[in-house]
Amino acid sequence: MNIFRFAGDMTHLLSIIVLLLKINATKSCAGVSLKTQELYLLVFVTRYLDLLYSYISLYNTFMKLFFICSSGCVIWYIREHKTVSQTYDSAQDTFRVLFLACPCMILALTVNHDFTVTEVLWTFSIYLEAVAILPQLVLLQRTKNVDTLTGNYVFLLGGYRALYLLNWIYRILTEPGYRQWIVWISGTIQTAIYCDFFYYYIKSWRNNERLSLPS
Amino acid sequence: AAMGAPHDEL
Repeated sequence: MNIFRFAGDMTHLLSIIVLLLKINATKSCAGVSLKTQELYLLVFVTRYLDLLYSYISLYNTFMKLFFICSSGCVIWYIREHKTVSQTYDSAQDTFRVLFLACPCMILALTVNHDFTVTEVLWTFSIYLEAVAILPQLVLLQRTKNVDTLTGNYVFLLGGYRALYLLNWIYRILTEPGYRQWIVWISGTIQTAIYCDFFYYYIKSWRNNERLSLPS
Repeated sequence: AAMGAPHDEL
C-alpha cells in the first residue's frame, strides 16, 4: 500500500459519500445516471468475487463490501425510493450499456492473465470500469445545469483513478518485476475519458460559474 | 492470476 493508492481509495470512497449525500440531502437524483450506477455495481460484483474465497486484509474486505453495498444503495434510491425515483430522468438516461458490456466481455475472454471464471470476470470488471462513466457524462451534457454535488461526484470519481495511475508508476519504480498491463492501460483510458470533463469542471470552478458541458 | 499474486488492489 502506498500513499497514492490510499489517497485513490479515499477519493473513491468520498465520491460515493458525496453522491449519497446529494441524493439524501436533496431527495433528488437529477443529473445522476442510473445506467452508470448499475454498471458500477456490476464492476464491483464481478471484481470482488474473491471476497468469497480469499482474505487479503480487513481494509481490503471492508472497502469491497462498502463499494458493493453503497452502489446497491444508490441504485435502490433511484429505483425504489418514493421521492427520489420521481426525479430520475429515464428519458435522458438512454445510453445503450450493452454496447459497453458486450465488447468488454469479449475482450476479457480474449485478453486476460488467466482463462478462469474469476480471472475473466475480474478482467471484465477492469475493462468495464474504464467506460462505465460514459452514460453519466452523456447525461451531464444533456442536462444543462449540473448541480454542484453531482459535478463534485464525477470529479472525485475521475480523480481516484488518476491517483491510481500515480500508484502504478510508484509501484513500477519500487517493485521490480511489477507488471499489470491490463489495469495500466484500462486505467489510462479511464482517466483520459475524464479529461474533457476535468477541463470544463476546473474552468467553471475558476470562473466561479455553474458547470455546464457543451453538448 | 498467472503471476500468482492475488489482485491486492481494489
